[in-house]
Amino acid sequence: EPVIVVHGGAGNIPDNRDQPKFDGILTAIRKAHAIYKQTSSIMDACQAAVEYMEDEPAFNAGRGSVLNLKGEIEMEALIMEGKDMKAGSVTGVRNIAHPIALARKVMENTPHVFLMGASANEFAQKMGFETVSDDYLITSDARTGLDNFFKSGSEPITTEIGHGGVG
Amino acid sequence: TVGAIGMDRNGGHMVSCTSTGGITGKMAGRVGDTPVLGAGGYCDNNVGTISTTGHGDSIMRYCLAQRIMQNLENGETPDVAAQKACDGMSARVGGSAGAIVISKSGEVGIGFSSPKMAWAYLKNGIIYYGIRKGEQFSVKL
Repeated sequence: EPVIVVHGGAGNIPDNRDQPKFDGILTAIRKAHAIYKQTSSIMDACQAAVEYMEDEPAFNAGRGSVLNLKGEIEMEALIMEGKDMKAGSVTGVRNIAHPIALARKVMENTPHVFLMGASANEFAQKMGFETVSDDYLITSDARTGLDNFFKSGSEPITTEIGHGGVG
Repeated sequence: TVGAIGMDRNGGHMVSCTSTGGITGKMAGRVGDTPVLGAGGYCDNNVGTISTTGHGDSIMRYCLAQRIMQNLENGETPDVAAQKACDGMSARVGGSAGAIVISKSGEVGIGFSSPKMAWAYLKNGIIYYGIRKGEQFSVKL
């Protein structure tokens, strides 16, 4: 059997977030295992686990990402494999559902490791990624988190997701 | 932040994946630890694979994933390698963090200096999971 480990973020996670986190990480593991059985690829399996969590608003990634000071989402992702130590990463990416998939494209389809911002989005477009709207990505919890951040006088953030999440 | 790491059943090939929305109220253009190799993650079949989470600006300053790799190379178990590095980061630069680790021999490590970290791993058909220190539940795959 493969060994697969996932995490769903760290910080001062409110107790009422425990169960959604458990539900999400258990499903992510099961999805990863199912993909591994189909493909025998540990990379496909781990990517599937992360993509599932990127789709779940219970996590601070993809849909459910927290907001910056302008009320926008800027996402980041990194993928690395251990045989040849190839890697791909992106930062400042907007309006795509799966930044981890874009990081993999950087690893597999460019001579580089790290793409940023508008150029990373341009590359996503070339790779055929569909654009998703802000309305899809931005959750009410994320808006509440930013409101609370402003109300608290922009004090350093110690709680997770929505809520002032650490990344 | 979310992460997934894995080792296949043939030959010990390993992978690390991490993805994040960052931190609430960050400045536009702020880059966190997640996309930075040696901070948000790292992977080398000769040593192990890691994904981290937590206060990104602290994780970058401490090169958390690289520190854990170094602990593994020095013979620490994955649990100790992760916990030592997270505690070391919190003591040295502040902030809190967590990490998931698989060593080249397939051992799993979980460590965090934050109050909580949601984690789960699959080994031999059983999923082990938890969120608080010292807590572990299990369920069949």
